[in-house]
Amino acid sequence: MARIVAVANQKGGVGKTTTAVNLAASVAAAEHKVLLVDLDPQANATSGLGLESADLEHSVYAALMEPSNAGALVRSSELPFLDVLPSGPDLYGAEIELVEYEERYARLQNALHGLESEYEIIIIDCPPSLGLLTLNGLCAARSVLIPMQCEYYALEGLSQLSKSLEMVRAGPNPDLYVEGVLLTMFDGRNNLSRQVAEDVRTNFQGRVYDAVIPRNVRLSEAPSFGKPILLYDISSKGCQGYLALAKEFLEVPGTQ
Amino acid sequence: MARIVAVANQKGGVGKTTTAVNLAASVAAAEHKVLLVDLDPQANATSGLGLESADLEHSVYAALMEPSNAGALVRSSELPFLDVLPSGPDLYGAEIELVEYEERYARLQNALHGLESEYEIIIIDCPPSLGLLTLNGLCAARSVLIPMQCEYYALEGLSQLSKSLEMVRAGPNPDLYVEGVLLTMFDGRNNLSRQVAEDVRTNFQGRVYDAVIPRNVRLSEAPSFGKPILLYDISSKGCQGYLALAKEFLEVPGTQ
Ligand SMILES: Nc1ncnc2c1ncn2[C@@H]1O[C@H](COP(=O)(O)OP(=O)(O)OP(=O)(O)O)[C@@H](O)[C@H]1O
Ligand SMILES: Nc1ncnc2c1ncn2[C@@H]1O[C@H](COP(=O)(O)OP(=O)(O)OP(=O)(O)O)[C@@H](O)[C@H]1O
Ligand SMILES: [Mg+2]
Ligand SMILES: [Mg+2]
Repeated sequence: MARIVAVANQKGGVGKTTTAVNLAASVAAAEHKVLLVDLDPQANATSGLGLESADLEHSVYAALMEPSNAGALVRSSELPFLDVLPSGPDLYGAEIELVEYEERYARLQNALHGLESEYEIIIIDCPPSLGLLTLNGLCAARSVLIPMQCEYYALEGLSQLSKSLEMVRAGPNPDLYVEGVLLTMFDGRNNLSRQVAEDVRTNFQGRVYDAVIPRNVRLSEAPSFGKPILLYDISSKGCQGYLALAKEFLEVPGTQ
Repeated sequence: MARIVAVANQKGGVGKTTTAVNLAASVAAAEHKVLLVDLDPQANATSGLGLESADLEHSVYAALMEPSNAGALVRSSELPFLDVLPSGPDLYGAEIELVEYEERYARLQNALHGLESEYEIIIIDCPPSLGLLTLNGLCAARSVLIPMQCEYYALEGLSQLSKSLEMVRAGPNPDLYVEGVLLTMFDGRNNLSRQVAEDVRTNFQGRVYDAVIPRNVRLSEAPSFGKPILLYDISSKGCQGYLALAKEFLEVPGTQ
């Protein structure tokens, strides 16, 4: 049974993709077999690892429409222990199409069934919404990792996210739990950052990672070279942050 | 006929809400009658102006379901010339519900018909997606303002956004044009910022505002006080950026 983790937060631009890509790469560097599923039509996780975005038949879209297909769609990345189930722009249409499908929340869950035996860890990058794509991610996962930008609007969104997780737990995925909350783009010099970090630690007692990702321009440069931070600038503060996260992630699988 | 502008970009966290709120407030401060429509279930534009998010019957959700209702849902803000059509979390359900409705792209357009005579300018804050809520915003608007964060992933998303605008122009709203592209969170000290800004100016010849919004922590602090930057810190670089934008916005209504 693979450990399946959804990286989700409906607030935009909080570091979901940066976290999914760099956590997956750091864990793969420690020689654990990892699959990264890009469930966002923006296909940022796909390009962040240097892959071209996929067309209709070759992206996660095809796996949602025909779950038994998923294995054939997986691609390798530059890192030997990291594979990717890529996304592409056709996924934009999927949200509307999925409304009419049977088991519309369980399409990804069914698609990953056939893959679980090949991977130790499966990480799902979700889009900035609470629509059917994200709900598929939350139903396929056993736990959710919440990147949390240290800003006011992001803080406001946490209560809505918690409500959605309740809804998923009450319905299609009763065992879903919060793996951890990761503070991202933290800037210790700025009051707002510190204040938000304190609020989050109070709201999510005990489930906030010790690892904190600082605001670091190297993290935003790396995707333009199609590389995770580990292969772009291993000595950067951003990379140190994600290596610390990977260590914590591997130590405590998270229980609820 | 009011000037109706959608602030849209499917990339998350690029400054859509910050732009919608602060442009609306700056234009209202110049005594033009403005309505800000919050079309995002996150309801950040609503709270960014100090208003409580609305429940089902009192939010833009009710205007989408019953367009003739819209006038009764409008609320005033702290600024005399600025009103708000607020959002609330119930809007999350609207995207799925709208799929089954007649004229599912034109619900907001119909709702704003009755309001146009009361306002000179209507600004619509869109969510980070290309689903039915954003499509409603793009069909109700006559032009679109694109906030563009000076980062790599945001640059990648521009071509998808252009395709979606083409789709809207080919279908329900043939006259939609790009009012302008606004560079946000610009940091002149960083190569990536300058490079992205240059790429954007090449891609969108002549339609990039001269006004550039610098990264400025005061902009991210203002929403925690429920105030636009004008009322929070008028001397800040962020405020100067949005006042310059408002001036440009009012000078050239944008033509194609
Ligand atoms: N710690 C950091 N320091 C500096 N820049 C960062 C950091 N983390 C992410 N970024 C940059 O901030 C932007 C937003 O991050 P990212 O795209 O990962 O967020 P997201 O939550 O996946 O966005 P979306 O909601 O669009 O999916 C990107 O341009 C990214 O490169
Ligand atoms: N120029 C700026 N300088 C510093 N911080 C900014 C700036 N513009 C916006 N912010 C902050 O960055 C975050 C993202 O901005 P904002 O929420 O306006 O983006 P958005 O595109 O509306 O996001 P979403 O995709 O979730 O709707 C917010 O916390 C905001 O306060
Ligand atoms: Mg992302
Ligand atoms: Mg917003």
